[in-house]
Amino acid sequence: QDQPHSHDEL
Amino acid sequence: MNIFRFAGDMTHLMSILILLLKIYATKSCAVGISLKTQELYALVFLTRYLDQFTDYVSLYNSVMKVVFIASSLAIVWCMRRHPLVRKSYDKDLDTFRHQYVLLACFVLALLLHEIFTFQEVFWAFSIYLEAVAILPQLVLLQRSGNVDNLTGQYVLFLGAYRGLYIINWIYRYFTEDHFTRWIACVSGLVQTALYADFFYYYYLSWKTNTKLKLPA
Repeated sequence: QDQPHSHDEL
Repeated sequence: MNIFRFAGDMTHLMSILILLLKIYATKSCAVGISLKTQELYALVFLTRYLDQFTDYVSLYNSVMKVVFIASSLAIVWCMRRHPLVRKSYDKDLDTFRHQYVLLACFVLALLLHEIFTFQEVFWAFSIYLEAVAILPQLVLLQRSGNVDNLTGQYVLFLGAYRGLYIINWIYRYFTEDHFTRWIACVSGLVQTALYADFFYYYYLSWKTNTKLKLPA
């Protein structure tokens, strides 16, 4: 599930 | 990770390395490089990657974060401390008032963020700052009135990075269930618009074979 505060981009 | 994001990261990295290698090889930044833009980018990476030790995403992400921070700091170091490069920097042309931009981005980050925590506010700050960090560079180009190969390539690769990231977001929007990241996407669009504007005038000057002139 996507967490809104997980920043997976650079 | 999709191919668009990867290509975006690579063009981003290329833009920074081109600049760093050319400054280092020619021992000069007298080609219209804005120290203020470079300092803003270094600050962007430093404030965005505060999560380096708390949130692990992938080895790729962790390594790239270190590379981006180190290479952007190396450019700033060269322009500020290297005796020859420092001499070639014309600060009278680099007049953009970046203090106001920093303040505006910080206030915006305090107002608009995903979660009100230290890391998240600075993450939002870095996103807003990246969107406008190219402005001192564009103002410098406008004042100096010429765009040489180095600066052209640099801005070209940066523009490619922005364009690829937008394609990446469109791709993710259609392939992922819960892809909502308004802060990054809206700021990214603003940033890309700034480049699009630059490219339009770049194209005009190339087509008419005249010196690049950006409107005031």
